[in-house]
Amino acid sequence: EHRIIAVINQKGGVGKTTVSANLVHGLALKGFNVLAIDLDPQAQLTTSLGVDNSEVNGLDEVLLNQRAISDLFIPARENLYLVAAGYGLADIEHITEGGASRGMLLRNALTEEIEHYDYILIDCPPSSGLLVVNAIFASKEVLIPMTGDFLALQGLSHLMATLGNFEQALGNHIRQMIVLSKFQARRCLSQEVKNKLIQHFPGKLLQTEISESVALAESPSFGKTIFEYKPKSKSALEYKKLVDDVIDMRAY
Amino acid sequence: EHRIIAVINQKGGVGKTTVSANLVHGLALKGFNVLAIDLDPQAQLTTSLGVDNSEVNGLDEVLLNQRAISDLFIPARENLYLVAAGYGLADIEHITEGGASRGMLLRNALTEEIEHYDYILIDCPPSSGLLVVNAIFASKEVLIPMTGDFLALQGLSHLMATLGNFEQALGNHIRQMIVLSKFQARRCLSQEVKNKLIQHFPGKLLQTEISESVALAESPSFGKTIFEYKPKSKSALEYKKLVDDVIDMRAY
Ligand SMILES: Nc1ncnc2c1ncn2[C@@H]1O[C@H](COP(=O)(O)OP(=O)(O)OP(=O)(O)O)[C@@H](O)[C@H]1O
Ligand SMILES: Nc1ncnc2c1ncn2[C@@H]1O[C@H](COP(=O)(O)OP(=O)(O)OP(=O)(O)O)[C@@H](O)[C@H]1O
Ligand SMILES: [Mg+2]
Ligand SMILES: [Mg+2]
Repeated sequence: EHRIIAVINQKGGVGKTTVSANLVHGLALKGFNVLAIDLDPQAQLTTSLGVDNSEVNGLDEVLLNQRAISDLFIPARENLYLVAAGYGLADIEHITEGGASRGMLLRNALTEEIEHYDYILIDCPPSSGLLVVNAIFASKEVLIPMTGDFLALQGLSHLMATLGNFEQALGNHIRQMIVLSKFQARRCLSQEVKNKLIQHFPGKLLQTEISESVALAESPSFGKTIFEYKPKSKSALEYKKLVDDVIDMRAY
Repeated sequence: EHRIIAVINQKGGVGKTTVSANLVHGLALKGFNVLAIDLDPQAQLTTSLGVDNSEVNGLDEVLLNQRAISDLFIPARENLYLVAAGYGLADIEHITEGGASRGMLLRNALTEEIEHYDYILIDCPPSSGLLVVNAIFASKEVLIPMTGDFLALQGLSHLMATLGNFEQALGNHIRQMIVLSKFQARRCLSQEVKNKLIQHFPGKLLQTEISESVALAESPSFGKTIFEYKPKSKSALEYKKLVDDVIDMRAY
C-alpha cells in the first residue's frame, strides 16, 4: 500500500521537521522508496537533509507554475527523494482565485507519483493556512508530533477539531498518529500530558517517545539525520523504533 | 515614552507567548500601565493569563468589524489590560481587499490608546502573514525570542532580512531586541548560538537568558504567570531581570 502522511501541528516547534527528516531517512534505510516534501517556506526539512534551498528549484514551481513534480525531485539519500520548498513557496498563501481547487494543488500534482513510492511524507509549517490545507487534502493520514506540555495540549484539541472538519469535507477517514517529541520523561507534566493523550485519543499515540536530546538539535547543523550523525545514540535507537511504529501502526 | 513592542519570530515554539505573558505581568508589577495584545488565533497568551478565549470578544472585533479597541480591554491584572485574540482572528489572513491598508488595521486601532499605556506588547503567531505585518506596522520595536539551536538561527537570518524590508517600507528604524529563551546553558550548541548572536547582532541580545525550566511550562496550565505560580524560583528571578533589561535596554 502506498502511504501518504502529512506531518502537521499548527503549534510551533513541536518537532515536525525533526520527525520528518529522521523518519524519511529511517524508512529509506529499511529499503522503502520514500518521497519527502518540504511544504514549509522556511525550508527547514530541506536544510536538515543537507540541501541548500536557495540553490534549487522546489515545490513553488509545482504549485504556482504547474511544473510536473517529478521535475523537482532531488536525490537526497539512497531510496529517498526530496522536493525542496523552493524560494517562492510563501506566495501560495496569497492565491485568491480558484476557490476550493486552491486546496487541491498538491494532491493533483502527486496523482502520477503515488505509485512509485511506498511512503510520501509532507513536512508542514506551524499554521492552518492554504499550505497545510494542501497537505491534508493530498494525504491519507496525518502524523502529529506533540511536546509534553500544556500549551501543546491546547493546540491539539484545536487541531483535532480542524481535522474533523476535513474528514467531513473529504467524506473520508484520515488516520491519525500522534508522536511525543522532545519528551522529558522524568517530568510530572510530561507524564500528565502523555496520560491525557492515551485517555482522550486511544489508538493514536505511537508507542515510542522521542526524548529531548542535544544530538537531535545538533544534527541538522551538519545537514545530517541522526542515523548519520550519531547512529549509536539513544536518539537513533528511538527513531529506529519510531520507524517501526509507523510501519506497523503500533499505538497505545 | 510610550513603548510599543511586537514579540515576533516566525520560527515556532521559541517562547514568544511565554515571554509575552511574563514580561507584561512583570512590567505591570513594577507599576507601569501595560496593554497586552494577543494577535495569535491560537489565543495562547489569552490562555496563559487565565482568560478563556471562547468566553470573550477580542481583537477580531477590532480588525474585522472596526470596533474601538478600548471596548475589548479585559482587566487581566492590576495595571494590566489584555485584548484577547477572539474567535474569528484567523479570518484576518483571508482579507483580500484593501491593499496596503490591510497591514495598518492594528496601527490605526491603537492611535487613540498609545497615550494611556507605558508599554504595549503584541504576541504574534509563528508566521509572516498579515497578522505579523499588522504587528510590525503598529510597533516601534520588536522583541525576538530565540532558542539556542541551529534551526532557530536559520529562522533568525530570514527574519532579519524581512525586518530590513519593513524598515525600508516604513522609512523608520525599528529597534530590535533578542532574548534567549528555553536556554540550556551547559550545552555547547547553546553557547555557540549565543556567541553567534552577540557576534552578528551586537547591541541586540538582552543580557538575561531565560533558562529551560519546567515551572515555565507548568504555569500557563494554571492561568498564572511565573510571578504568581513560583515567585521565588530561578525562572521568576530571570524574568524579573529580563523586565529590567527591556526597561533599560541592557544588551551585549
Ligand atoms: N528530540 C529533540 N531533542 C532536542 N531538540 C530537538 C528535538 N526535536 C527537535 N529539536 C529541536 O527543537 C527545535 C524545534 O524542532 P522542529 O524545528 O523540528 O519543530 P517544528 O515543529 O518543525 O517547528 P516549526 O513549527 O517552526 O516548523 C529545533 O531547533 C530542533 O532542532
Ligand atoms: N523557559 C522555558 N522553559 C520550559 N518550557 C518553556 C519555556 N518557555 C516556554 N516553554 C514552553 O515551551 C513551549 C513553547 O513556548 P511558547 O508557546 O511560549 O512559544 P511560542 O514561540 O509562543 O510558540 P508558537 O510559535 O506556537 O506561538 C510551551 O509549551 C511553553 O510552555
Ligand atoms: Mg518545521
Ligand atoms: Mg505563541
